[in-house]
Amino acid sequence: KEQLNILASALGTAQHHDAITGTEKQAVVFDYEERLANGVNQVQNVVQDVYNKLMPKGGAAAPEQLFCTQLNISLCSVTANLTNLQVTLYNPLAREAKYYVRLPVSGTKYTVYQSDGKTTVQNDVLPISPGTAQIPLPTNRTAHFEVVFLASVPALGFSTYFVRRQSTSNVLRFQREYYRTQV
Amino acid sequence: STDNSIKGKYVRLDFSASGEVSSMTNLKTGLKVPLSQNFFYYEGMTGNNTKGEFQASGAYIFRPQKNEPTKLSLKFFAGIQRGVLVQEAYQQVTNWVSQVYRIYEDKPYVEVEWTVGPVPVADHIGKEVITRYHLDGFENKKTFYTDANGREILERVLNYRPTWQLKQTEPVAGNYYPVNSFISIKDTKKNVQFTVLVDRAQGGTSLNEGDVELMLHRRLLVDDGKGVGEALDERDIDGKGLVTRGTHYLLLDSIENSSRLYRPTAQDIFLTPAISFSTAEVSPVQYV
Repeated sequence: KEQLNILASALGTAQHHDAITGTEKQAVVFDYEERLANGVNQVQNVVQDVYNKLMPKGGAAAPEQLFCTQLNISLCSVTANLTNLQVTLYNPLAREAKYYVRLPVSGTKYTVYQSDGKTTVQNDVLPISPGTAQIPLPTNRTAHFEVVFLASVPALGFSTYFVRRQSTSNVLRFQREYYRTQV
Repeated sequence: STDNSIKGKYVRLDFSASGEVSSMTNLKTGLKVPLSQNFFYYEGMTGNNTKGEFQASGAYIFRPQKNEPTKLSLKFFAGIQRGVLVQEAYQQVTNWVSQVYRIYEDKPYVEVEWTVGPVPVADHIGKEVITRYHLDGFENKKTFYTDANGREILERVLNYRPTWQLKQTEPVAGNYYPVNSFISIKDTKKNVQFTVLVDRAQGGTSLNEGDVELMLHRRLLVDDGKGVGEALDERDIDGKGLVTRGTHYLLLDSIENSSRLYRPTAQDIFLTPAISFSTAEVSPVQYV
């Protein structure tokens, strides 16, 4: 509860009309950002606690959960270089969610297994978009592709998918058409 | 390839030879409309005290210098990627504006991922960047619809207020309304509704027949004098202007069917699954 309250408090502070509309001074923007980031970091611990509780009694604790907050610009150090990854999705909707997961990766061929660990699901591997590639970053990108698959998550529940990199292959599994038309 | 289109099970988007969007088709109903989309920017009003026009465009006030925005023409079409689950088309508009059109196999919408920034201000002109979707021949009769925080849908009529006699002095800004969840236009004669869902609150309007216009990013150089005391010129820690990225979701259907599409889609956008990762070095079967 204490950990959740840090985010709740930051969100409460950010209900001020200046935070809602963006009419605050730049220094205040930085302060709101710091408070919200602290809150999000704390809530990640809570997610870990919840998954630990969901594991069978007497069994192992849930593996350490890692988070990527920059997936919208195809940045994630966790997924970028890994060959064996578990992706857990929690669905806050009160109905089943069908969600296309996009993960930045450096390989070009992957197998994705459903939550039973046996059944494979279709995936695409696409290069990250040229617009994303040109976003200035403090460090170089290690992931130049994105693996995409459709996840199905039950209402107010979670699913785990397994993403495994296949042996290195330069044959991309998509049809590429490249044409630059100067206008 | 001469096939300049991307599609899924429910929707198709066609592009012209030069890479501009030309039409959108609902593959379930066969409904097809001519669609174009362009980026523009309004020059922010800097204010002029001597002429009594002191009010500048800023954090509180949107006040363009001119009523017509400057168009940002497409620089080049950077190709199409076709996967089994998703098809994507890439547009580079300027060095600081790019866009991805994306259609997933199983989704009824077109996803438009726009990236804007850093907005250049070396010419000392503050810029307010918009995107404008346009359906040619569409008759929405100066009327469009926006939501109130995802709840009540409100009818907006150009240069009109339902409870008082409006004397419009700001032809652009005076018709901008908050778009929290979506904005839509309807052609009752053709029974077509075009809806744009947003991933964050934005300003939006429909200034011309068949238009849906949304404000994406603002970078201004003058304080609007309403209390903040700073120009709306947000920068990163290195002092560069911000790069902003967001997504629009385009839906096309009949008027009676549209709410069946945009309501669940809005829920999906607002409450996306929370993703976390683990790297236990065990096989999937062992993990289970």
